[in-house]
Amino acid sequence: TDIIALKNFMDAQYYGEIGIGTPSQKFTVIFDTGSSNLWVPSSHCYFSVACFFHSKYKSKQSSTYRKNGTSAEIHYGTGAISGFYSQDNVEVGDLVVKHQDFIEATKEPGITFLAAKFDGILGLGFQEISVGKAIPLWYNMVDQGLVNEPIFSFWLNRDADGEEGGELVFGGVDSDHFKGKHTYVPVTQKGYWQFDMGDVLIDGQTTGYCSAGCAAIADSGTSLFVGPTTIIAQINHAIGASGVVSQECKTIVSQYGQTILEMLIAETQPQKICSQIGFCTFDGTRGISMGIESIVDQSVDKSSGGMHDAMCTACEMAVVWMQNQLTRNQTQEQILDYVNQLCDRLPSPNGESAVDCSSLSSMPNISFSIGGKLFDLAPKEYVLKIGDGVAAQCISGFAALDIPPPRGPLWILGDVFMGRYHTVFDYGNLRVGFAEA
Amino acid sequence: RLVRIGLKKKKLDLSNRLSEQIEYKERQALGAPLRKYHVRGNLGED
Repeated sequence: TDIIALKNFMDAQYYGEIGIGTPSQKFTVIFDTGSSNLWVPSSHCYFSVACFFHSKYKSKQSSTYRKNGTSAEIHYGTGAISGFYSQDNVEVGDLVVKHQDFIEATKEPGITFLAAKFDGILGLGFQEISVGKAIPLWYNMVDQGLVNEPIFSFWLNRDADGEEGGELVFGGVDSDHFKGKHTYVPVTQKGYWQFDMGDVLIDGQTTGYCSAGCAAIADSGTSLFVGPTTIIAQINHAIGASGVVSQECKTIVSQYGQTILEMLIAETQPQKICSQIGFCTFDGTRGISMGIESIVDQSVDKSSGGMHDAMCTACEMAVVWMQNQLTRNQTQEQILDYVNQLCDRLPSPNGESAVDCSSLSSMPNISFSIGGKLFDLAPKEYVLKIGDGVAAQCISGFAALDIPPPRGPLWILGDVFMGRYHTVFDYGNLRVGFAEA
Repeated sequence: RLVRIGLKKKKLDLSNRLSEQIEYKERQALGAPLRKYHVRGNLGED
């Protein structure tokens, strides 16, 4: 669970089609190098709304179906699925992988999979992280001699407009989609496609953070470039990005800082202050949609008796910091200034930060040293634009996530990186290669 | 032989992120460890 739980499919953008059974039943899946199971919704999924909006596998209609029935459950960062194993032939491109174990999902709770454009996930990671130790599709493809070389490669088209969103090639590489030679690094731990990454540079200046080496994975199922909070905060600070909570925190300090200080001086309990000034009492006025939030609010109130949101978190942290500073005999002005600075360090929901869409030209290049070579990302390559026109939002392609040992700390090189650099997954030589896309 | 799988790219849109934000709120309320990094926890059922 610790391993699989990294996934966040919110911004997943790249999909492909596979077929399962005979005759073939079509499914849209994410080809995900950060997990190792194949799952699609089952016709036996009755009580999850997500199943009604996606293609479902009907074993009765397949002449090549074989029953397994072992139960299975996968927890992702933004949703969990459960169901049971079945076996059938899987059509990938013009290949047919026979006797492939996969999960028929009978429960897809939550909104992520409901809103998703994909039906399921096809994991391309190693068997070591396969739930139930099921043999991954890629292993069977190699074992059944369906590809000449045990290699697959990704080209993700960043400028896609229409159908040509990218290409996954099993059995080799497509020379049309990269320039020069690939820089290869060995897989250091099987499970994810994990390798050692070197230094991180901001506009050519070393941060020193990974000069002694950092573990990283190439993950086609993650959109952003994810790393430890400490260094991601540094990068996001350099590109002028700030998190949602950070912004809330600053608002609180500017509008309520003086009030909070006076309440603290009057010995009001810190934990009560945020409720008293209205930040931890959900009033339906915050967030994007009052109507929907109020529905969610009612449902979560029943199960947990209350809820916190970003503003409440920010408020509580600001108050605690102010109280700490008061005990150090700082002036009120110094305290407010200090807390304002600390606001920048607050993590955001999803670890994401917002940037100003009109400031791309002033942002620095961010570079990563892999295999002794520098791989650059320019602002237009690491900033994601969501929506169009005046309503467009821009988010930093660098998100914070602290993965604990023994797996972590870990960097996740998602689509932001793989879009810029054509990526080869060399299973035969246990290595990963990157070349300019 | 090379087996080529064409990939489609979906545009990022605000509605997906709205869904995600709502789900984030659910998770916040349902599991304390999720509040900070929401790596895991019990997720709300439909």
